[in-house]
Formats: sequence, structure tokens, C-alpha cells
Amino acid sequence: MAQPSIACYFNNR
Amino acid sequence: MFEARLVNSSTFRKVLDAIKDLLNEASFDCSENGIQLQAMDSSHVSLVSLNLKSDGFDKFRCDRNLTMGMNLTSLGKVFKCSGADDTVTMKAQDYADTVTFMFESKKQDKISDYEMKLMNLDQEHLGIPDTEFSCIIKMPSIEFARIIRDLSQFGESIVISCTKEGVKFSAQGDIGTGNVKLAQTHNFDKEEESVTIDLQEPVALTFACQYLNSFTKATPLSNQVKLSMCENVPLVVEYQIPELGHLRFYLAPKIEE
Repeated sequence: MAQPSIACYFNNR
Repeated sequence: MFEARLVNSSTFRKVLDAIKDLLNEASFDCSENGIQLQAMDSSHVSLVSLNLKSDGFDKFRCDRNLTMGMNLTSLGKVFKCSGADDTVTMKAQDYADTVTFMFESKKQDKISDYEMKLMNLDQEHLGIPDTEFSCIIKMPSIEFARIIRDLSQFGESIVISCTKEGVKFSAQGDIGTGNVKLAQTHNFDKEEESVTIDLQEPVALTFACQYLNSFTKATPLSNQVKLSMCENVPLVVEYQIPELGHLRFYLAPKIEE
């Protein structure tokens, strides 16, 4: 399984 | 001028112990609302979010919003110099490049202060959207730590699956498999020992043991931990800090390659 980055789920503010 | 006084300095020390595995350095954002910290671990897999409310402090003054970048190893050294029952006062001038920590013993017979250099950290803030979670599990924080520790021996990942029957933690690897099932139990006399599940729909997600284990370093902060899960959304592991705020960890679920 692959581990995505948390940044993929949250927007840059 | 920024000044924050906390009678139980050990609470701040516990927060530090809970995040130092994941973060080498972090910015503490101070405002009249309190102290906030948001930072991703160096691999950008998890996110730490700390909120300490100003009214949870015994004294709190922040005339101007201030971002204090700190090396957490250095901060750990400072707090290692404190006694378990000490009161801590943090102070910084506006635009200062240092912060001072003063520790006072309960009997006021020993006062020590440490000045630490601040860092300029270029940290990005992420916007965390409001999520309607499929399930919210509340359970004893010690039990959660124990399960994660036990199952980490079997594999690199843990599947957390939640149905109306209960919550199941599973791991598999070279030596075999491990499963731990918890049923809902409500103990009205000892609320902190209860396992409660608020379920909208069943969900099963896979998470890296390494990060779950790091999150459980926050166990001394709270009797209970709250796990919020939803398909295709990061897991939220939340520890309430009594009267002061909360520490949340976000972890992206593993996905099929």
C-alpha cells in the first residue's frame, strides 16, 4: 500500500 | 509583550513529549486567543495541531500577535530543568528573537530562568476542512496505546474498522496476524474507562503503525482519546488537555497502489 502525504488532503492557506 | 503563566508546567512538558517524536522544530503562534501550533512531520504524512486557550492559563497577555519558532530539542532541554510541580512563565518582547522561561517551585524557594533563541521558520499552514465523520470512537487512551504497541509487532500497518458491533484493530505480517476487538462499554461511574462509538456508517481504513505509535506519546495528557474516521479522509486522533485545550494528530490513510 502507498502512503500519501497529508498535504494532499488539506489546502494551503 | 507576551506573557503566559501555567501553574502546572508539567502539562506543557507532556505536550512537548507528545510532539517531539514527530517535529524537530515548530512555530508557536501566540494571540489573545492563546497559543496554537500547526506543523507537518518531516515526511509530510501527519499533521500536528495544538490549541491552548488563553483562559486555560493562570495568566495570559499577548499585546501583539507573535510567532515563535522553536527548536523542540532545545525546548525539551529547557523543560528538563523544571521540577514536576513547578509553575512556568513564558515571556517574550514584541519582535524579540528570544523567549524566556521562568520556573518557580511550589514553595517559591527556587526560581530559575532560561532564555532560548527563537528561529525563523518558514512554515506553511494548511486549511483543515470541516468533515462529517462516519464514525467517532472514544476510548481509554492507555488502551489505545497498548493496542497500537501490541499490534505494531505484527506489521507496519494497522487496519481500524468500525461497525455498530464495535471497533476492530488488525495487523498482519511475516509472523502472523493480530486482532483486537473492543465492544462499546459504558461505565457511568468511570466515564474515562468507557468505549463509545458514534457511527454513521461502517468504515475500515489502514494506517502506518509508526505514526500511530508516535501519537500515543500524548497518552499522559488525557484519560480518553477520540478517533474520528471517514473514507478517503485523514484520521484524527485527539487528546483533550483538561481546561487548557487539545492536541490533535492527523494521519493520511494508506491507499492501494
